[in-house]
Amino acid sequence: CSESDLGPISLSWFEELSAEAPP
Amino acid sequence: DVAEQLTPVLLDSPREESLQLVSELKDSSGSCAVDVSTVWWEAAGCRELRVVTASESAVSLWKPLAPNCWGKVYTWRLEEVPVIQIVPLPNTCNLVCVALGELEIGEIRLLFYSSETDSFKHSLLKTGNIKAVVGLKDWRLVSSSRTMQEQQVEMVLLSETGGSKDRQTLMPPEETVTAFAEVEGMREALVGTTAGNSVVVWNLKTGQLLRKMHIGYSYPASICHRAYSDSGLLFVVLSHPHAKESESCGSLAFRVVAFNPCTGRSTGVTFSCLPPGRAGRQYLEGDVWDTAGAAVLMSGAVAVWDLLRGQCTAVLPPDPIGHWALARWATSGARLLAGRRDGTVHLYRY
Repeated sequence: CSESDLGPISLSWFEELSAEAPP
Repeated sequence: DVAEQLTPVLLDSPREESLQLVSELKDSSGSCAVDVSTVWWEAAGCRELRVVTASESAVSLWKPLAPNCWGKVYTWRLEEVPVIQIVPLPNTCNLVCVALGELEIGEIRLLFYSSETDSFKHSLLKTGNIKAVVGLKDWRLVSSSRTMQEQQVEMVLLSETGGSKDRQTLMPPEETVTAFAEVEGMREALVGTTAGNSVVVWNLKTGQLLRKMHIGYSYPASICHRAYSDSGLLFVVLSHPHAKESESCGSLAFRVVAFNPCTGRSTGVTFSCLPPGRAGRQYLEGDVWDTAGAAVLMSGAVAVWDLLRGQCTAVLPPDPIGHWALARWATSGARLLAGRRDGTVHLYRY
């Protein structure tokens, strides 16, 4: 799959989503 | 049923060669087997892999006595509520977890050996209307339970003495959780599938629900088995017990789907199917270890796939004595347990 299929990819997705999600 | 029994397994290349029979366990109790699993057990300074078998009213621990020879060490009698399944606890030791109930799981019990009293015991860990349960590495167990009003998702830190050291509530999604899977290499990440056909992701340390990603309508009622995080993507192994046979793929057993957790978008990576030509529902139940999937089929055969290549690598034909009913990977990996309802278990090296 290409990046265009799935959108921008982040290696630190877990940390980023944890910082954004409600506690 | 007769037609199913007489139909041979129509596979050209995969054969039994990649599964080598190591040993056979024969349960002479005559009770109907409901599950089989393995557990690491340490006694007198010796740590070994033992086999656990379950019938509705008893759970037995088997020890290797000699090459190709196993003996029952102990049988826990659980006669009040039927045993539904054994819940594997990866990398734990001297602890067996079982789910019990009538149609659905009503309680979870721990079976263990107490050195204080020099006896085998069992203890009640959780009760409720439990929809899904999974054992995680490092003595952790996650379950979802439902009341009329709400869903509770909870992680319990288990103790060797059959109790809980700590409990952490996880934020529940709106939809009922149908299965959990730990994320390989990410100790604090957990994924689940929901009744609305979504994949959800939790942070186990904080209990946060990080993301809900819809799987799509092509494959309803998806069940997650395993997940891996790599290169910023989350790869989830799904099975689709209710998927219909398709012209392009045949009968689907497992699918690996790549999710981008940042955007929630997904794409199919591999499909693990049986060759087309055999109508009807193929897949009865399955298990995944690392990148290997195993499933019991309607024909009474067990099929094994390399999930990354989407290829069937081995088939155990239905045994003339009785169909295979259970297929489980050993907690140590590279070993497959195939069980018949009469309690016979074959242990294969894969």
